Parts: sequence; structure tokens; C-alpha cells
Amino acid sequence: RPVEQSNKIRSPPVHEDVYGYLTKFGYLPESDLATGNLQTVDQLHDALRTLQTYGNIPVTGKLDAETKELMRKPRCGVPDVTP
Amino acid sequence: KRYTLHGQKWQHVNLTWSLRTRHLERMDHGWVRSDLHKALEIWSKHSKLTFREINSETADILVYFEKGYHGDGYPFDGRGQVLAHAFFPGTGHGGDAHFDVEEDWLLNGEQNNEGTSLYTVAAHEFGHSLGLAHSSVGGALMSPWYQGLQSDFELPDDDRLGIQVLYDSKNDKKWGNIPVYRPAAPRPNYPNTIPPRTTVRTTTSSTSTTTPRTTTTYTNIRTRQPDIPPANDKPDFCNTTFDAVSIIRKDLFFFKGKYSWRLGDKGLYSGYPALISRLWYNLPEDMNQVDAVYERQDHKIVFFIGRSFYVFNGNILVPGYPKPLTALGLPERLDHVDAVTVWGHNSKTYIFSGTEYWRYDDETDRMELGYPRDIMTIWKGVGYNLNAAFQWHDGATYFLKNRGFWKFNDLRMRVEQEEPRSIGEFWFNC
Repeated sequence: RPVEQSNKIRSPPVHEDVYGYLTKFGYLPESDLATGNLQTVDQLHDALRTLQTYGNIPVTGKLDAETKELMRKPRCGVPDVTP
Repeated sequence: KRYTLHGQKWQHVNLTWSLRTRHLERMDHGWVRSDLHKALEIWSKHSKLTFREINSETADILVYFEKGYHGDGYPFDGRGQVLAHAFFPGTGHGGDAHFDVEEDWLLNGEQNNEGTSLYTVAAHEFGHSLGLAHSSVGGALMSPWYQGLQSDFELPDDDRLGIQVLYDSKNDKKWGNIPVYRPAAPRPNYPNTIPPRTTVRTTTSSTSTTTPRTTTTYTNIRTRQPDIPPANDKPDFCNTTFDAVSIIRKDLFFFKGKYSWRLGDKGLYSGYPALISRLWYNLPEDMNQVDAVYERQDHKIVFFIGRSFYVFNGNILVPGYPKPLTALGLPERLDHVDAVTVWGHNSKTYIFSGTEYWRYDDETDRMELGYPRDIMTIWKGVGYNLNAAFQWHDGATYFLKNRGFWKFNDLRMRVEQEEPRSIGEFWFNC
């Protein structure tokens, strides 16, 4: 069997995974199917800032390497930001 | 930056939980239950919460291992990323915890960086089951991200403060009428440190509710430490059998003759053995021993002495008692009971005497039909003429006879090992 990468690192999140991740864990509002993913870029930056605060990593608002690393970590399925 | 409360909380603190074994073919149920029990203890240790395992869908917290879509709108994603989720207190799914069965779960403190510690993840998920949401405090148990297994795990302050806002801390415990004995100084560790055998004398008239048995006037237990009877009176726990043993208000009580010992989470309370009559009033003056004791599910405490039983609300005998054993539905021919316990597996009350046992339903207040039965029929490996039986904090049932005990494995329906282990060594560090 191919050697599993340690810490179960999954394939790096790609653009839609970022939205999926941020929506799944409550950082972005569920996309409104009628309007589709019309979150603004500002909303994305705000959401990343909130995630980075939660994860105790530098708060840049950008999808940088530390943020990608955090998003790959195994975690609880309960949203972080609950309405 | 701190813990987050999610609004709902349980309106009762004595919670029940149950592991549902769907999808659990590949895992040892015993170890899973043990890890879940230890994970719950992390929360009960710092709050008024207590957790009792039952085998029923009616439990407050149901624990499932699930795969992919499993009907709650939060599908699992296979190995990695999402490990588990749980529901905040409430009805329906409320309180339940779901674990992704496709993860590589490590049980019972197994160490390896490939797998995921069930104990650690369960401790986090049960935080949700109790009403805590995620915390952004670094290192908090309620941080969203898995932080690996810490063997000597102690609940971080942020999580402890969160749970105590919801369910108070243990020290505020109101224990009914039984005085909670908490010495002014921190209790010295240990069961094998016998307190000095002095007698406590007061010059003022005793507040004791019973006339002093000797010329020495004892200070009543309700106001100070339990009395320390003269040395020659008291039994030595390293050199005795026991008449009865029971968990009462979360502490473990051993009874011998007129005395009892009390063991808390840090071992034997100093100042014990204390006269039983100092904790439970109006027991018969000429009582030489209790036959069996147990705490009912309504938290009343029941003593069996000879052909009668006594029901206490805290220290106080409930009016109308004692009653004859026949009032419970036991046969006229029975002149005593050996042991009584509530079995965690089904929450029924089992009464043992000689070679027989009966099953009593506390909810309907009736002895169940089809009893008595021979003890050996289902309690494999447990002897006849027992001294005591009780369900300990680890969820297992312990049977005591003479100076030994057996730990009963509910899943295998037999004792864990044929040879009884020493009570003195295991509980009193003899």
C-alpha cells in the first residue's frame, strides 16, 4: 500500500475547497443557491482573518501557507462560528 | 478569546450515556467504552456532572460510529480532516456524538503518530454534548483542531471555566443531607496513612443525636470530623472481610460491623472508619452489621439488615421504614440479603442471597417475574454467598467475597479473571 503521508495531509485545498471549508465551518454564510457563490472578495478576506484568529496563526486575511496548513489539519466537524 | 457557550445546557447533572455498536465490528467495544468513560470523567472531575453508562437508546448521550452520509446532514469525509462531530444538549440528536468509523482510531492511550486518539477526540466532542462550542484559546480542549494524545491530560483552564459556568464546580456540591467531609487542610494522600487514634472530646454538651456510647462525649459528625472511636473498637481494613460496599453520592463506602470507611477520588478520607450511626440515623441500636447497601436511582440510600430494609433520604430514615424484605417481593423464607447493585448494563437492580438472585425494577417498584435464578446462570465466575456487589466509576460491576473481589465483564458476561484479587491491596493499598 503506498506509504500514507504523516498526519494525513490531504491534497492542498484548491479555490473552491477554500470556500467549501470556510462555509462548512461557519466562516462564510451558506451560499445562497439562487445567487450562487456571490460572496465578495472582502467577505473571503474577513472569513480568512477569523479562521486565522481561531487557529492562532498570523492574521493576514490571505490564503497563505500557514492557513493552507491549518485547513489540512484533522479537526472536529462542528462549525467554529455558530449563528 | 475564551470558551464559548452554546446556549443549551442539560437541566439535570446526572447524565446517562450509551455506546451504540453499529459499524463497530473492527473495534474492541470494551476499550472503546473505557476510553469514552475516561473522556467523560475529564468533565465530571471539574463539575457537578455525573455520567452513568446504560444500555439503552433513552440515554442522554448516544455515541455512534458512522460512515459518510449517516442521516444527520453532516456527512463524514473518510479518513482525515473531519474526525467526529457532536450535538449540543437537547432532544432528538441532542447530546449525541458521532465518530467517523473510517478514521484510524487509537484506543486506550495507544501511541502512534499515524492514528487518532479516540480518548482525546471524545473528550472534545463530549464538550459539545454538554453545551460548549469551539474555543479560539490556543491549547484549549475545545479548539477545533486535533492536538494529539496527552497521556497525563488535565483539563485546560479555559475549558474548565466554561464547564463550570454551565454546571458549577464540584466543590459547591450539595450532597443532600450527608455532610460532605472536607478537612480544612488538604487531605494527606492515602489510604495507608491511618489518622492518629485519638478520641475527640468536647466539654460542652454533645450535639450528637445519639447518646454517647461511652463515658467519652463525642463531637457529632455533622459538625466536625467523624468520630474516631477508641483504637480497640475499630476494624482494620487490611485484615478484614466486609459486610457491604456501595457507591453513595459518588464516594465508595465499605461497611464492617458498626463502622464504615469512605473513599473519595483521592483515596481514603481521614478520620474513618466512622460509626455508621453517625452518618445514618435511627438504625437499630443493637445492629451488629449491615448485610447490603445501595443507592437507588432516585438517590435514596437503602440498607438491608436481616429480614428488613431501611430507606434513607440522605442521613434521615424515610418515614414508614424499616419494612420487611417481603415488601419488596422477596420470599418469606429469606432471612437476609448478601448484596444489591444496580447493573449499568440495563439499570435494573439485582438482589443476591445465598445461591440465588432476583431482579427488581425500581421504576415499577416490583420484583420481576421468573426469579429467583441461580447466580451461576448468568454471572459466570462469580461465587455464591457474596459479601457485596457494586458498580464502580469505570462502569464495571465488582463482586466481593471474603477478602477478594472479581471484576465482571458485561460484554463477555463473565468475570475478567477466575482468581479473585485482594480488596485490601486494590482499594486500601495494603
